[in-house]
Amino acid sequence: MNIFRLLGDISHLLAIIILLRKIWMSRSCAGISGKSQLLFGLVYTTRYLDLITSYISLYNSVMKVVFLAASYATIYLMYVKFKATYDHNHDTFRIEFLVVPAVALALLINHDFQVVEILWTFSIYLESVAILPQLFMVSKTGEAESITSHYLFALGVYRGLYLLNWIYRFWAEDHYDLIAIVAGVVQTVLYCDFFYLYITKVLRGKKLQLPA
Amino acid sequence: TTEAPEHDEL
Repeated sequence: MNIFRLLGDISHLLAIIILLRKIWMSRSCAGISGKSQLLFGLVYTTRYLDLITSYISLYNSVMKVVFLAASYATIYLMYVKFKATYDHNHDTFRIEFLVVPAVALALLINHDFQVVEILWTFSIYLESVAILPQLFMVSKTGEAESITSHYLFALGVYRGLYLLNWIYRFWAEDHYDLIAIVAGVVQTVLYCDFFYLYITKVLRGKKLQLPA
Repeated sequence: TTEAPEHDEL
């Protein structure tokens, strides 16, 4: 464990808590893409199946359980409890365009052709693009609430910090995983345009609004 | 297929 990874995990956790808290306190999931949340649920489920098969550390296991529980809770709030506030007219990204290629790529490019390994690989590929329905929704409505922007920023920072973690691990431990690194770069790049808007608008107290 | 590193990250 190094500082980049720890900060990355904290940022990831913070993003999830910001989102859950926003939905719970406002009793509304307006502006949030349920499709992105479903994809993240699928990402955590397929990646953390190894909770049963391999033990890394108490920290690792606890975080996995927390991510799974928080993800399912978010999906429950969006699709059951506060279903009436879900803005599905604007959440129109076709997720099969992400899931099908992620499945295909996981079958083609993986470390080992075994069920748990393929599922892990699928989760890495899918995670890299899972935010697209949310970004699509923001671009469709042309704006995002500040709290939604904070959520997206924390989520983007998480993978950015993981990139620093991978550079550090390559240098300090001779450890690297090309699948995770390439997908992580793609994932971080997808947030770049948003980072720019966040820094130039939201941090200066303005609402995140896209030019018409 | 390459050698799989241990998946010790989240």
